[in-house]
Amino acid sequence: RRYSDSGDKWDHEDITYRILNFTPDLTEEEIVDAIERAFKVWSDVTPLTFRRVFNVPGDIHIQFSEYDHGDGVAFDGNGGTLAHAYFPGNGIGGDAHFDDSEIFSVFLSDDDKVDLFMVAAHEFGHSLGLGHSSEIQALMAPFYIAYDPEFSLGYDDLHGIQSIYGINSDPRPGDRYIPQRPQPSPPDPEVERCSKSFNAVAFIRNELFLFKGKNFWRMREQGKPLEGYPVEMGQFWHGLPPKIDAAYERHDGKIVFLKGSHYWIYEGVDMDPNYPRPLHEFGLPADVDGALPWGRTGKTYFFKGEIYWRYDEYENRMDKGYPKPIKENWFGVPNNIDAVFRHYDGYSWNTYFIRHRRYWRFDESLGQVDLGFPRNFGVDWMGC
Amino acid sequence: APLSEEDAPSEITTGAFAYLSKYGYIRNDNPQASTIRRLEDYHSAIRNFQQFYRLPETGQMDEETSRLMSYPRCGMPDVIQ
Repeated sequence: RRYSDSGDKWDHEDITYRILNFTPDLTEEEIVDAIERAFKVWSDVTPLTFRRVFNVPGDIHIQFSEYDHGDGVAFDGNGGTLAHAYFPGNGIGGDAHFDDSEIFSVFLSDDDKVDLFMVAAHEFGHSLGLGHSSEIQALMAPFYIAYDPEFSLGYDDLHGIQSIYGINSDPRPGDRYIPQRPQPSPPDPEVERCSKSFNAVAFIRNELFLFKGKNFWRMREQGKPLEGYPVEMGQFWHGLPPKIDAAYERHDGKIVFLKGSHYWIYEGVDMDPNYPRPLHEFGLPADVDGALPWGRTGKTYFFKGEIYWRYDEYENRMDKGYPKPIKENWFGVPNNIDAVFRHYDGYSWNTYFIRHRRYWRFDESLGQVDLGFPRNFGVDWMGC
Repeated sequence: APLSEEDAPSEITTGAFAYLSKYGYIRNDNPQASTIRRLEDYHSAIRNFQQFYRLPETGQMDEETSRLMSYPRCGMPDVIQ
């Protein structure tokens, strides 16, 4: 026995829960599904049932927050603490808080992302009265366990929860929880449309081009990708490699693509001669995260990690005093972006920054990110 | 209150002290305790952490112990006061 219990438990078996808000990393459907799967881990092995309630108090309130979020136990930004939860009881008792500085994902075990199902299953163990287990492999061990498609509750966790609530008296045979992982299938670009971030986004000839892997989507109106897309980039821009880092339309209408330590220039779909050329000709480092042409000023901003440059396309040289820290002039914009683009919505120009599946709208007149951001890019832009 | 740099004995890293305190290994019931007392608390807290996770109980902030402390984790204490 390595589990610990808090001594607190619910005095009823039909537990209610309420989701107070959602992380912009995932669609609501993905979040609800991960939470349901996480509760099922415990309902499969106990008499407990879990029912979602709306607009009325529930036993367990679930929220995504950053830093200080009103319970006196502030979160610490990306990494470190991922979430916390409270043992059964009134008020905050049972509630589970997730650190929204993390990048939550589902069915992925990428190092830089946190699987919402695995974290939620652990936190709901606390919401039911379990403390941490010193069995390092147990779900209730305090350290994050990456998404495991074959996950099932270990003996220590099972023994712990059943010592509080008893066993599930009518287990259907083979009812032990196995996450219903989607069948592995070749990466379907249509699925990629909603489930992954983009390598680059560019506003070209008044249309939005969104690049991911070897494919791209086109869009004239926010939220309505054109029918018949994605299409392979190679069908348009011969000689261009997949997984580019950045792209933009230059003031003279030429299209610049950047990948790794090289860049390509195209006139429409035809590559200019003698390309690719080395990126250091711009005075840039090995590679960039994003490129942003600033209207007809001939200035182009390049972003990498925590810093950015401003390049003068007419003078063909980097402006003095660069690079600078992003946070110095782009208030609210995160570091390590995946893509950046400007878009005219028929009323005004805005600049948008994308990182993983979140995006931030930057108000150019105020010089800061608008309130209410980040939001989920797939939902707002890709019709997901 | 977490140790500040100036009053922590040289071998106590404030990050480790804060971690051990946050996750329940140090009963910070007497923030005014003497430095010696804090040093004793610190080493016994490391030993408790090592015992909890079946690491060699050296009482020292060795590499294996500090690596485990660096892993992303749940914010709830390990030791329920």
